[in-house]
Amino acid sequence: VGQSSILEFFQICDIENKGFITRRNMQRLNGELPLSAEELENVFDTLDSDGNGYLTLDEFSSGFSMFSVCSYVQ
Amino acid sequence: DPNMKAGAANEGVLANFFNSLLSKKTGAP
Repeated sequence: VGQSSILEFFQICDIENKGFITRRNMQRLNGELPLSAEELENVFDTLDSDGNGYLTLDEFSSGFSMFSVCSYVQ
Repeated sequence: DPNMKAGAANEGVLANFFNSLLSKKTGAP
């Protein structure tokens, strides 16, 4: 998975194309991804490392690296 | 250690999340 895929994932979440993802954007994925609202909330909190309520592409991609390093990619 | 358990749970949820995005992108089930 390359940088372009990460950008693609980011854009799936950043529906309004603002350049950042809010908690509300994340909740909207509830119908699109097989994750519960609580799990999405958890994902948001984990990725939002500075806790400012906005997920930037940087935070998003470092979260993705963390996930890749843990070799969870199936 | 509860903190470590929470961390592991978060990793699992994160894995779920990114795997779901991957599936969505590739069209895999």
